[in-house]
Amino acid sequence: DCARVRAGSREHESWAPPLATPGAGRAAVRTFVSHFGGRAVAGHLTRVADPLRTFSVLEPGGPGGCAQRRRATVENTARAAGCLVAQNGGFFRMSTGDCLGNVVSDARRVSDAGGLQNAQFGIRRDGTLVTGYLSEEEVLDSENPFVQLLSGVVWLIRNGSVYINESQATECDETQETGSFSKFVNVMSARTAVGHDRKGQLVLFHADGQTEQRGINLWEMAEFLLQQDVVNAINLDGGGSATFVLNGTLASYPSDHCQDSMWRCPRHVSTVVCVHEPRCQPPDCSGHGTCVEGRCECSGSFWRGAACNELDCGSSNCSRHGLCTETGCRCDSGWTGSNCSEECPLGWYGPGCQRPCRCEHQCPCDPQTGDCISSQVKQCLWAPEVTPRAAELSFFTRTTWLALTLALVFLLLISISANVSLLLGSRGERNRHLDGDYVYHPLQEMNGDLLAIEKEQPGDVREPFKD
Amino acid sequence: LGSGASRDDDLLLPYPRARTRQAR
Repeated sequence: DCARVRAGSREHESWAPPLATPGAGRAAVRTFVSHFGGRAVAGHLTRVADPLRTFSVLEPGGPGGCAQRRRATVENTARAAGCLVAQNGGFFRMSTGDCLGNVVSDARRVSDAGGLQNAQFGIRRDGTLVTGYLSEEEVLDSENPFVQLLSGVVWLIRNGSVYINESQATECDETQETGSFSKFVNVMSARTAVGHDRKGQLVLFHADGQTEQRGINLWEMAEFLLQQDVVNAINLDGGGSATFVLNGTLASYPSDHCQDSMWRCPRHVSTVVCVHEPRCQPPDCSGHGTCVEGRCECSGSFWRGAACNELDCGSSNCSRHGLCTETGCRCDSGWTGSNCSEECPLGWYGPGCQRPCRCEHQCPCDPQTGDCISSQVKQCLWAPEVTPRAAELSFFTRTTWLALTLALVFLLLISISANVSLLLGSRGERNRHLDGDYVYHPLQEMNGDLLAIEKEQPGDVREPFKD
Repeated sequence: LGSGASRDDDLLLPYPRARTRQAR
């Protein structure tokens, strides 16, 4: 609360996420016993290459632990979450178990510092590593929200330089009067810290100790981290809280005594920082894919993106006439086709072109609303918009039937006249037979005699013949 | 192993217990 009043956002550093390297998500743990001011101090340094997928802030004893003011050993919290490496995390109120400061755990906002200015370390949704001081507004940012965030006390290293003095000015509480904060910075003790190096790898630091007897102060820790290429780091809870767990097993020497003071026992703490196997972001791939080694493999043909939360129906994107869904383009009313690029065929309208036009005389209708374009028969039948089939049908209906009728009438007339003439002809013939007249036709094949007879009797044809 | 209750006796506090910092 000694912070100078500044306009705008609070001072912090954002570090772009490292380029993803397949298989580089595992934690690399180094153990050290180093000399600080002539004292041998043991500890661990852990680097994580893909922090967005392998680093989590955990509530004590699992989700809901802060709300329930739980305290749990790092081992218990880490084991349930499957942590490969785990350390104690943020500060907490020992009497009540309250988590202090900001806590965002796997994209869940758990605890809010209420604008209190202490050093923060977090990872945003896009993998950006953020270190420093954050306003309330920045903590609650929804455009690129924090997926992991926790609070420490004292910004140890800022952009490759020790930043303790500036932190004391920002985070102190009447330092000159009480001396409490100054002692906190300078006393030797067990310490933990979190930060990142120049490669964008997350770095966890832990050093064993006991307040005022063993361990290191914040200056020594900052110098050690600088030698390890750390560019931004904050100090986390220390003293009896400092705990390091490797593969579910306590791997440090806690400074709190057990009830039997012969032994040392790990403290039940609040939040935990955890390094685990790569997880997808979000872990369930938004419900539209499968997480395979930290990468979402999207299901279906249209879900895309690292989180399988983007629908992609191809370059045409439904031709601006539809909505891309997980089953493909859902076309607007009046449009059809896999890309919604085709208008409804004439005679059909509506969503999916499923509704037939209900217009008189085959008039076309609006493909979107179904409103009839024209109601006059003449316009519809000869309108150029009418389909060829419809035009053919109308032509067939009028001309062909007329021609067919005329042809049939003509044939009928011919048939009638032929029958009448045949009838009249046969009647005349019969009448001639009834009159009793005979007609004789002389045979012509009579050895040529006929010619001689005809010459002798040319006047009467009946005389040469006798009954 | 090492899972007994601790005495919480190695306290390393940045601020005095009695003080409550004002949020801004």
